[in-house]
Amino acid sequence: PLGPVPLGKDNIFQLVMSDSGFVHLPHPSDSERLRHHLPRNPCPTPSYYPQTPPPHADSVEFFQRLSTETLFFIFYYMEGTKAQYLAAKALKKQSWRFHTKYMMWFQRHEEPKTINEDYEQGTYIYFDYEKWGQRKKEGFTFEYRYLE
Amino acid sequence: PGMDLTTLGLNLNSPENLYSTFQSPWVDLPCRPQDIDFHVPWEYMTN
Amino acid sequence: IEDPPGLHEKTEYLLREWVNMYHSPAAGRDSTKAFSAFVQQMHQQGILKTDDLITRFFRLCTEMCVDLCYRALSEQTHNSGLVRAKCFHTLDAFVRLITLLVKHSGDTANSVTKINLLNKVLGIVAGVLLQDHEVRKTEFQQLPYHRIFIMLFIELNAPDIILENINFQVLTAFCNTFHVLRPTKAPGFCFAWLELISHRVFVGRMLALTPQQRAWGMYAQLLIDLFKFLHPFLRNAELTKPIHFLYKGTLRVLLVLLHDFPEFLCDYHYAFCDIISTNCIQMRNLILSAFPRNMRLPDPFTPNLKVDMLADIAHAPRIPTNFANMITPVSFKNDLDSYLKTRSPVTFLSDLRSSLQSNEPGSRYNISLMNALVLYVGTQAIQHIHTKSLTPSMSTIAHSSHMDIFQNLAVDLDTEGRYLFLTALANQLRYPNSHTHYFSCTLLYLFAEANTEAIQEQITRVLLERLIVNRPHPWGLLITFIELIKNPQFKFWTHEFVHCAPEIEKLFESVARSCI
Repeated sequence: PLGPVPLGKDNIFQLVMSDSGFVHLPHPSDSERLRHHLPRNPCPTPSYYPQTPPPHADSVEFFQRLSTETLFFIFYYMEGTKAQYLAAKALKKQSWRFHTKYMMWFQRHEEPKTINEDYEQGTYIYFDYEKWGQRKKEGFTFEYRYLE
Repeated sequence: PGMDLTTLGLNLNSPENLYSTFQSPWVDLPCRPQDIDFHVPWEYMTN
Repeated sequence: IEDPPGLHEKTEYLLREWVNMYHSPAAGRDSTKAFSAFVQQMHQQGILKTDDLITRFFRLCTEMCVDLCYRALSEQTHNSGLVRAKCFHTLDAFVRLITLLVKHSGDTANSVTKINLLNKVLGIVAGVLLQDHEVRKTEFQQLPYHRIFIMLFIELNAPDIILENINFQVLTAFCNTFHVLRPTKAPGFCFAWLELISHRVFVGRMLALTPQQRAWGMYAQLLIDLFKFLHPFLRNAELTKPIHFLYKGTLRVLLVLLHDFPEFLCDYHYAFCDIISTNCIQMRNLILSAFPRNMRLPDPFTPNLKVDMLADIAHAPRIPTNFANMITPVSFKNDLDSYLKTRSPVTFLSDLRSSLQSNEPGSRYNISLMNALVLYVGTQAIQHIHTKSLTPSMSTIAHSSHMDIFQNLAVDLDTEGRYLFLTALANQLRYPNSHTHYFSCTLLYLFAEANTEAIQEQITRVLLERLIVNRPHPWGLLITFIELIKNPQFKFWTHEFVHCAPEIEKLFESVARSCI
């Protein structure tokens, strides 16, 4: 309603510079820590694939519905992210416990045969991240100083 | 008439805050949990 | 001034050492082990001996990091992920070094030394950026600077007792730096700049986590910087693709603020609307639509809504901007106060138009002065009415020195001036509060008392242009327009301009249908 105003020299320069800035736009990964295992890798998918995550995909309740193997994958391959944190929370709700020395998740297979102030001993299931599978360990001593 | 602001990729009816998952002014999707850097316990940094 | 001989080589050696140490598994938690060893090396090389050497060290490091990025960006153009990883390999290490030096500078409790060092480093990075921007011009790359600023901000906002104690000063330091690098000064950096100020960690700290809203003013200044940059381009309405992209990004950010921090938009609406181009109707509506989260707005379409009975209209909104001080020169302000008090001299009214004029290219009126005058006179009027134990209404706002000024402006200004005047009035139509109610009554009063149909048409046009854009629409705008078209006192539908063309008639009918 007030009509256009001819742009000054400064404004023309600003347009030229913003044009060149537009060619090298920031990428979302520029504001994230380096993702060593799963860097962003945009890949075109058919339009009938879901383009957005399901609703409430960032809640503990959603993570609790994922399989334990998925949770382990997220834990080990998305470290330092909210996803890892939620995966750990979901695992704990399913009675898994993190052993800080072996860096593995353990779950009691049965009631421990020995429990005292410093440790518990019995049969456990643990997830071996190197062999990528669950294993059973009998007579294992879980020292509480290594309990996360 | 301006833009339909509901098409900018923000859930304006969300009961939760939008800023905590705001990815970028140039992207019309919020952050996924794996996009958000988090202060996890040091023991979790297994790598 | 030349760097001392050998400093460049020493710095390059130290930077390379640190990058290796940072990435080594032996670096320890948060690189603390590596840092202890590295500081010894810095001492041995004499880097920490004087302030001048420290400054030169940081400048050289910054330049080396930036040069490395430019080389990487020019070498591999097909795999941006690899290029970024290469750049961040060094940049992230440099940022960690800065963080640790700031954190451990001086005694644990001594925040002054830490903040001084942070300000020094931020100033150096900003200086290198501006020089790079000046020299390389269209070849300038935002990436290295964007990465340094965002990772440094995130690291300095980690949960740590030492950093928590200096958090507000850290925020201040970053805001000052971002203001120095605002888009009008570094337009080649504008996209990274908006990404920085809208980052979730930055927004969270500035608007949510800092107690007592202490950082709100600083954040508002950054948004003002953004609006100032966009202003000349939005004013001309024909946007280049990059500017349109920036505008759309700005709208996204404003939507987040409207959703999460409406009280922030409420507080600073005056300052924002003062700088947003008058034709940016939707963006302005977005800001004016904000209302406090604890408020329940009555449906403006409620039949027989008694606005003057609402409890909220007794309360004035908070406006931190000192708009009274924006009425200049002081002599004009004194004359204004004198007229408001005594209704003299009468020449004040006839001189008012020339006081509002401007020689600035693009506008024959001083828009900031107009806005300040309107809000000041209106708030003085509300105060005056309250001292008489009355509330603003069509009858109580009339026959006062305040309304003299408003009526004089409506009649005496030309079309352009009157448009700016009416816009200033309409900018106060927001959520239920005393300003919304007073200015709503004022617009309706001016309509009713107008001595020419041209004034009534222009009032209608100012309201209508805000209604026909896409949502959101401020509550006060809706109730004012509904009152105008519903209340037989205003004889709205009898005016010729309502029927001046079939399209216009259809438009009014359509708006009326959606309102009624």
